[in-house]
Amino acid sequence: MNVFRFLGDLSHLVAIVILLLKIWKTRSCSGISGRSQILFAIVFTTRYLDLFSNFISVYNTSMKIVYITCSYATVYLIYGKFKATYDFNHDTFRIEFLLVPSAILAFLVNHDFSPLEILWTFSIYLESVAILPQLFLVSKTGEAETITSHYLFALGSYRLLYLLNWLWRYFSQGFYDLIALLSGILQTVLYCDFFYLYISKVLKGKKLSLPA
Amino acid sequence: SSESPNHDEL
Repeated sequence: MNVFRFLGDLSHLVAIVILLLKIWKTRSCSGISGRSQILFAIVFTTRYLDLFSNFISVYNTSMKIVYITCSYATVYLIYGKFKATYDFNHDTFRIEFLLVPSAILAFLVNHDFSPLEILWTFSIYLESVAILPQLFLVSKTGEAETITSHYLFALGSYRLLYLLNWLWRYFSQGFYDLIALLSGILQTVLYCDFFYLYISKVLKGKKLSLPA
Repeated sequence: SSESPNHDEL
């Protein structure tokens, strides 16, 4: 475990908790893409199926449980408790266009043709594009609440920190995983324009608004 | 690779 990976996990946890608190406290999921949250729940489910069969550490197991619990709780709040505030008019990105290619690619390009490994690979590919419905929603509404932009910044930073973690692991122990690395690069690239807007606007106290 | 890789990252 190196500092980049730890900060990455922390950033990911902060993002997940920020979102859950935002919805719970404001009792509203306006500006949040329920479809992206469904994709994240699928990512965690397919990636952590070895939760009980493959013990790595208390940290690893507890974080997996937190991620899975929070992601399902978020989906429940959006589609259950606060569905009256769900922006179904704008949250229209076709997630089958993300699920099907990720599944096909997982069968074609993986490290090991075993069920668990193919599901892990599927979760890596899906995670790299899972934020697209959310970014699509922000572009359609033309703006994002400040708390939502903090959520996106933390979420985008997590995989950027993981890229630094893989750089560190490559030079310190010769470890690399091309599937995770290339997917992580794509995932982070998708946030680039958001990062620019966040740093140039939100950090100056302005609201995040995309050029109409 | 023969052994299924052990993913120790989240």
